[in-house]
Amino acid sequence: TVGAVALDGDGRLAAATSTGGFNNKPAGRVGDTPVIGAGTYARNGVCAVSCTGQGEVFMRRVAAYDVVARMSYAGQTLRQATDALVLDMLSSHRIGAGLVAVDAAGNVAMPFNTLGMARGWIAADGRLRVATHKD
Amino acid sequence: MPSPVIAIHGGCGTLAADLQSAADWAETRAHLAAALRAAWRILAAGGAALDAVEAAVVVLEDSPHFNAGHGAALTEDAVHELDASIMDGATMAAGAVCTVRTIRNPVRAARAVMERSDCVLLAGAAADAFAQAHGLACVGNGYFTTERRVQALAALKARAARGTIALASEAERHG
Repeated sequence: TVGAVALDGDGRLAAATSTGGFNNKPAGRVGDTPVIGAGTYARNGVCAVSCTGQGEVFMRRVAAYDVVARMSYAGQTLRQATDALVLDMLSSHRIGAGLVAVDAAGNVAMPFNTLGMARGWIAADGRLRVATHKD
Repeated sequence: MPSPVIAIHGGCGTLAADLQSAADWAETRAHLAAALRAAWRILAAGGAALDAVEAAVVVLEDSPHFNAGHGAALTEDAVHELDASIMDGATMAAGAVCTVRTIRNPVRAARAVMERSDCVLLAGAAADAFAQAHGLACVGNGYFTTERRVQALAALKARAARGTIALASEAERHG
């Protein structure tokens, strides 16, 4: 699964996700990626989210929307909302999970509970960074 | 107004070093950087976040190192069924496709669904036909296949035949 989130100079937020699913998946099986609110979500003024991991759990938890809701209604920061989701995915569902998210102020969160997550970002300083493990 | 930002992922999991050669890892990182640059060119020129996320995902779909587009996992029937979505936070508009088999860049089809249909999600052969009707690049299903995925599927099926699939690692299961 691959995904991207962006904040532009006019303050607009967007998210996109694309996937092949998983190895040996049943024919017709669909995970969270194409389900708006589960694997992908964006709302101006709050944040944009793109998820990766075992899709069935993200669907049941409406995970991407959950991050937006935690920030909108519970006043959580991007970091608090995304950490809560990913760490809970591990403790409650024992599944590998990760996501990238950016909020309206340009803060970036990229939590994951697996050994690694291929990821990259360019923030306000314009510096390009990529990583694969907890490096 | 805030400074532009782009962030991407190429999937999470074991990413065990021994699953890929050093050259593969170097190319994986290079393709991540290429995706960021594709998005940043748009943002730095005052472009929209929506265009930036689509551009970044297209680069990753075209890379053999990620489970999307070229390089995607195989189903139990040894074919590719791909899913993608996109959402514009400014308008709450969204588009998605699922279980498509012939669209070279599924994220572009997701955007076409968002902008050129009344739907949010189109599925299967109808989504493939919609993409073709809207002039998107279409390919044979084999375009998405890589040797690594063929071997991964064979390994998992061999485990199933031996009755040891429960011992399969996360990397074997999900790729």
